Amino acid sequence: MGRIIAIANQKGGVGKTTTAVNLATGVALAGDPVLLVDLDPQGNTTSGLGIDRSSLEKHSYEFLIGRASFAEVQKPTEIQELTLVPARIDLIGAEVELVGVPDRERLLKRAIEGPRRSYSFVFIDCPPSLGLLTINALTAADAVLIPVQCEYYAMEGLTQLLHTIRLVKQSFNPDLEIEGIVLTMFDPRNRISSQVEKEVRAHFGERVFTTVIPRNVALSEAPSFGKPIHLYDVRSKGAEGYTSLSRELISNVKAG
Amino acid sequence: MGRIIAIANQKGGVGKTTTAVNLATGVALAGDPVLLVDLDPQGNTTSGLGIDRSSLEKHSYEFLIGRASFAEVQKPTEIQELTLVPARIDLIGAEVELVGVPDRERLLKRAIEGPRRSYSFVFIDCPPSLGLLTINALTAADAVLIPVQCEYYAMEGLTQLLHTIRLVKQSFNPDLEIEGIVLTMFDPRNRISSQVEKEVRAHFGERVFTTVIPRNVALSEAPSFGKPIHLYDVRSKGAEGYTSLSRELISNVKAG
Ligand SMILES: Nc1ncnc2c1ncn2[C@@H]1O[C@H](COP(=O)(O)OP(=O)(O)OP(=O)(O)O)[C@@H](O)[C@H]1O
Ligand SMILES: Nc1ncnc2c1ncn2[C@@H]1O[C@H](COP(=O)(O)OP(=O)(O)OP(=O)(O)O)[C@@H](O)[C@H]1O
Ligand SMILES: [Mg+2]
Ligand SMILES: [Mg+2]
Repeated sequence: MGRIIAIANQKGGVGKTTTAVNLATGVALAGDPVLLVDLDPQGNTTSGLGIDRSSLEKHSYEFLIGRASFAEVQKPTEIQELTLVPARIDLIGAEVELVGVPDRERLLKRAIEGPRRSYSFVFIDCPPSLGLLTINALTAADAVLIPVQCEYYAMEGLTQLLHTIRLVKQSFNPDLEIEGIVLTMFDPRNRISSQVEKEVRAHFGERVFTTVIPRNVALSEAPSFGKPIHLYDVRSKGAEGYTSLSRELISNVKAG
Repeated sequence: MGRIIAIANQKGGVGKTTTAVNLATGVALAGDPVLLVDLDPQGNTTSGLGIDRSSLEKHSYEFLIGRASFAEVQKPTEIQELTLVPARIDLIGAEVELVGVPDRERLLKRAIEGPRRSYSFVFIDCPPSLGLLTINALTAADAVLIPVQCEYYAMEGLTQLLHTIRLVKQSFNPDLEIEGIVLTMFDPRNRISSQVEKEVRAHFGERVFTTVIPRNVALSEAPSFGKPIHLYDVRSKGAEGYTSLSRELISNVKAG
């Protein structure tokens, strides 16, 4: 029964998609069957895995509202054990179109109930907002993984996100846990990076992954080739970082 | 009669807030009275100018819905000619709370009608989404300034944003223009940077500012001191970039 992990942070550009694509790939390469759901209308996870968004007939919005089955939306990727539910721009309408729908926060939870059984992990890439799509992901998830860029503004947003997680726990999903906080784009030349690491570890202690993802140019080049980092440059510091994070996640989950 | 410029891009982390704070400061230092409206619930523009968000009684949400006057919300900054309408987290409720309100897209346009007369420029910092807050900014604005990070994913989102701008032009604001596209976080060591610059200039020609903002560590340090770049490190490449962008904007606007 797959563990569902939402990758969320309303601060923009902190590495949600980069973490979703490369962590899901790292876990799939370790042999576990993985499902990755792109819930961001920007569809960066979808193009980051080389899938042409304009050619999609069915995608995550139709899956969310029950107009397409899992079989119709799922797409294989270049990684054998990794399956994707892709996103298209139509998802953008969800926030407004679903306002009147009863139980609109639980649509994804219901849609994913069946498919999750065939995967060890289900990752969900979220948009940079705390709107209905992210709420759906937090309601469906067992846990939330929070990428935090090693920058000042990214740290500021953490309190707001933790507050929202508490609200979702109270109203929609009492079992929601924090899988962990992962520091991203760490640049040893930038004094802010070490300051942010120090403050985040001081505040959140054990909940911060030991693995820190470095700023690494290969990670920003890989998406233009539609490849996860392991296929683009497996010897890069970025690939090392996400391989280490995948291992750490698997061992944390196995240790329960 | 101040020119209202929305700073928008639904892609996260592309430099909207950094551009809002430092462009508004650059223009104010050139002698023009400037108003800066923070319309992002994250409130990064507000903290980037050193204003303590928890101490605010009235802020941009109450100004938007007419529960607070401009006199009550406006805040002076360390820059003489720069005034701020600050944001607080309450803004986050706007997207849902305003769904039933008639003319909810024109709330900002109405609220800003009077105050704009005492400024040469009004800049609006938008959240990373194409929801109601960004639609309000695009409806109130004379023009939209689009920061584009020199990264692959940031380029992908441009088509979506231009599509939304066309929709706003058709339904709410026929006079809306594109002020320009500004390339941000340009890093000459990263081959993606020059690729993105080449493609964006090829596609958008004249509409791309000549000034390119370099990746510069001082720009990411300044917000932790609550200062615009000109007060934090006026000799930095970041300060040079935004001073040049301010001059270019002023001369474009004066040339009409
Ligand atoms: N460790 C890293 N080193 C270098 N570049 C990175 C790294 N992580 C992410 N990037 C680049 O930084 C940009 C932002 O990352 P990404 O798009 O994954 O963030 P996001 O949180 O998903 O953004 P959004 O809020 O728009 O969804 C992208 O262009 C990405 O390629
Ligand atoms: N030219 C630059 N050089 C170095 N760092 C930069 C530059 N511009 C912005 N930054 C840093 O990059 C991060 C993202 O920038 P910023 O927060 O301004 O983007 P944004 O588009 O406003 O993000 P959001 O989508 O969350 O509103 C911030 O930590 C900022 O300090
Ligand atoms: Mg993303
Ligand atoms: Mg911002």
